[in-house]
Amino acid sequence: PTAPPVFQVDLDLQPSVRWGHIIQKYHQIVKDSHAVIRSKVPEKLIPIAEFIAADFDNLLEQPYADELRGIALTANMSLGDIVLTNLVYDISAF
Amino acid sequence: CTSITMQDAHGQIWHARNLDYSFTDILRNLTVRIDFMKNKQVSYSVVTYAGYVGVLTGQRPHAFAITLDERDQGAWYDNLLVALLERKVKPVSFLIRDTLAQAKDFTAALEMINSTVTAAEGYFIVSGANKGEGAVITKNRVGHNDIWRLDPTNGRWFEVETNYDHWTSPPASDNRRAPAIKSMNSMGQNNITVDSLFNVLSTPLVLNKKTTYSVVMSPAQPELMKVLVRHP
Repeated sequence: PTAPPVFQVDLDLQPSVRWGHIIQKYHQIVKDSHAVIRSKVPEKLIPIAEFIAADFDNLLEQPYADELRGIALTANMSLGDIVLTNLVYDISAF
Repeated sequence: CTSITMQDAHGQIWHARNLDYSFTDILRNLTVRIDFMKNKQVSYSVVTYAGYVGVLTGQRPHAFAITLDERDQGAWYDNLLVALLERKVKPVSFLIRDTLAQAKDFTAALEMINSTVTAAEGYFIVSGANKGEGAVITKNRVGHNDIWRLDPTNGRWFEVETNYDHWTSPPASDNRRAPAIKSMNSMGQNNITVDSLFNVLSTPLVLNKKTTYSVVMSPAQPELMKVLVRHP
């Protein structure tokens, strides 16, 4: 067993930038991981994630919408991919 | 997953959990501990995955700890879609983070979880900072939830939740509950420490190939929080 890295997330920063330092450090692994997860989740889940991403601001509460948007921007990934992995429990638990 | 809430012989509440999930190798590499800061103070601490803004494991110092175990129940597809469209529902990981951010104590945390409609069902295991404050909420998306509280005065000094309703027996093919209970009884209420709880979490079957990390917390002593990424 190994201890995981420890970070701080400053809630006094704007939601869109508060995860930037973590995503920059994990940029490539996050990108690679999302690709693997996307390839392995049931195909029928993908449209749900894309549906949510298309109406993102109306369907997800703040600060989560802006946090996810900031992560997508920093990681240079689509909102659909970020939504998929963030809602993977809720949309795949069954 | 396996989550355990318990009270030691001195009345201190502890919380132990293994998080088991698919994509295990990926998640091990993404596991991080994060302290969420407000006004330069730790507001709450969580264990999560880089890029995942929700929370499945967290602790609000001197207030409560909370973990989520998956509950596999019923149809989900339509409910999720309808719920999202109607904006009445919250992803469970967002509810846990909201609870850590807003609830001031164990009672408030229980109330918040109990009263919120969620996208998925789940087992919410909550441990407080005071005697007797431990419970497992078996949560439906809507309607009545089961709240199973610690009852140390009547001998129930710990509760083990894996991924099955506590009033049913787990299937023989996935019985992590029995070895966890055996290990807890073997340890005993007088011998609860961070190390002894990691021994419980390392019991075969409780620790398994899908375990990504183990956590021990005690909300009354937040500095005891210890996290290990597992490579069984």
